[in-house]
Amino acid sequence: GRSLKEVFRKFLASPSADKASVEELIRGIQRSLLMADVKVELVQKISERIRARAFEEKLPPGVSRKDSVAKIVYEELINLLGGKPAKFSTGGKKPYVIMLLGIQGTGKTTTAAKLANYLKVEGYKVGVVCADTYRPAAYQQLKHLLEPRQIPVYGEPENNNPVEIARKGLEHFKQMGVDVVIIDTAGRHRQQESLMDEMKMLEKELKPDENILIIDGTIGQQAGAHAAAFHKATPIGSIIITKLDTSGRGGGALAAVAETGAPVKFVGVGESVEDFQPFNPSSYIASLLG
Amino acid sequence: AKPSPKEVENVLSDFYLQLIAADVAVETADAIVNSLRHSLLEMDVPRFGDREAVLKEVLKKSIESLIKVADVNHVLKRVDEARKQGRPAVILFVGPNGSGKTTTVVKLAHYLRKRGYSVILASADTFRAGAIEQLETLGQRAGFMVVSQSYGADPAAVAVDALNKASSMRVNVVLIDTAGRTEVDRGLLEEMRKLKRVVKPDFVIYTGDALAGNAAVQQAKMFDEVVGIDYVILSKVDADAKGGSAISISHSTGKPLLFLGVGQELDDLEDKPAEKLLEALGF
Ligand SMILES: Nc1nc2c(ncn2[C@@H]2O[C@H](COP(=O)(O)OP(=O)(O)OP(=O)(O)O)[C@@H](O)[C@H]2O)c(=O)[nH]1
Ligand SMILES: Nc1nc2c(ncn2[C@@H]2O[C@H](COP(=O)(O)OP(=O)(O)OP(=O)(O)O)[C@@H](O)[C@H]2O)c(=O)[nH]1
Ligand SMILES: [Mg+2]
Ligand SMILES: [Mg+2]
Repeated sequence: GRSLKEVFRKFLASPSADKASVEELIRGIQRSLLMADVKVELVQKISERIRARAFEEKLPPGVSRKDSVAKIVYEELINLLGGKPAKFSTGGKKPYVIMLLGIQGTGKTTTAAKLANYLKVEGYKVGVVCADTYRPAAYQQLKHLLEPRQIPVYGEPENNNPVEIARKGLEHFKQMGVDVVIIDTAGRHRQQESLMDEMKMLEKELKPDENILIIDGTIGQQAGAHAAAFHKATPIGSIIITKLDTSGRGGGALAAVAETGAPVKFVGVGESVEDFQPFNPSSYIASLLG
Repeated sequence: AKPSPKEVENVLSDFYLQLIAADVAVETADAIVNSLRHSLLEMDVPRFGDREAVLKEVLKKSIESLIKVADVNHVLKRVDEARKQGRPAVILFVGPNGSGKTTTVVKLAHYLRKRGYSVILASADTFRAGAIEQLETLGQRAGFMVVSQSYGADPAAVAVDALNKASSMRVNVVLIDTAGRTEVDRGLLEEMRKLKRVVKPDFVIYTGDALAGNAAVQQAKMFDEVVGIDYVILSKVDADAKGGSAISISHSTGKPLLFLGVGQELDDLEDKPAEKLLEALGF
């Protein structure tokens, strides 16, 4: 199929935006969004919104129907990202407690190190707790990433009670006077009942200020269902999309935002601790549209 | 009677969306739908009754033919041949970041040992934080020797070290774990090609994440093009994955599915992937 750029160019070059050319544009957008892993239902929803607005809206003076449609496409996609502010803030709470949650292998541990480093550079004093009692060498992995950056890591490799480890880690960092504590947890998915119960226990006992759902940028159509299950068990405050340096474009995150109402705050763009950026909605939308 | 083009298009567009919702990649779903259109138009459907149901049934049956599955006995036969030749069989594991390679290596070692083979593991991920300790811990717990060096060591050196130990100890199989890497980094793919050239494995197994969407195609394709893969293992099928990526990967690379990873424990390796996948796809 043609790239969306060509579809858009053809649309903008056509003499006028009639129903047929708008339909052709919508088809091109649908294909692009599906290839970027946007959930089928969301693609259909967005198509209806574009279709409805394209011909029912009153055109502002001097604006062509075509330009209006292009603007509508962009607006509808931005709307899917939710209106919530996506900037990190502790709101003055100290220590501000963040808990990272997500499916196995999505990049939680690496992101714990990235977020800790990012916040340290921003001037916060940060401590990281390894509350993953399942993954072999999880604590070593965090230390390996953070010791070179002088960011303290708390862990108890012999203890298999994550709630206890997290509580003691929190106390340890409170004593140290840190501004932010990041808690790394074990990978889990919604079919693992005992792990979902453990997550609820962590939420209940630690009462984090922000639960961040880590979403793999390569995840497909299941992203929404998983995000909904996480959110039902523990309220998700924000989302971080990882591995956007791969062929994945992170379209699954739109469904996660829809299911949790949480904004995307950061993205991971590589394996190094520095490969971490605040989320940029415009460039994300541009890459979804291919 | 022959179905009308409109009937065929109705059935095909529903089928298309079902494939996409099951995580079949867009380009794969396009190709499947296009290849089925002609045979559907040529079908004989009853004059009355639910004609579309007849077409839908044909589409459902076509799903089975889309999953390319390997016979694990072919792998075991090769291991037996290597044993006769007095050398260890070598299997190289490659794949994208976090797809389950390290865990799968230990699962496969356990699977082979249950069938009477001795196995040692090579920790050739000398890059990622905690990778060596992770495989060493998993190996120790399961009772497998892990050959490792230090971080920053040449993965090929670790692999050769393991091969030499296996030869001198008369071990049947060496499984080589490597670092996750992105298909977008040509240099990292080339590193894998070089490792393969040095080690000369009997098989290269690509481990992919069953939850991956459209990226699954490009990932598997690039690994196959640059490194060359023989088999595919799809992990995390237990995470409610529909498994459509198995179809996308089969379709784009032609390489067969050997196992499914269905959990985090040693036994969670499914060697009858077709049945499990058809159940997951829910067609
Ligand atoms: N290319 C790329 N790889 C990443 C990124 N973030 C993490 N990774 C890699 O993804 C793999 C998994 O990362 P982890 O941090 O161990 O993932 P996890 O979610 O903690 O895994 P579990 O604890 O086992 O659930 C590692 O190889 C990381 O280096 C990213 O933004 N880009
Ligand atoms: N639920 C489930 N989890 C799995 C499966 N296979 C692996 N995992 C988990 O996925 C996470 C990542 O697995 P690893 O074996 O570290 O993946 P990897 O490909 O070696 O990762 P990198 O070396 O960092 O690229 C771990 O938490 C594993 O326990 C599976 O079949 N099902
Ligand atoms: Mg982890
Ligand atoms: Mg690994």
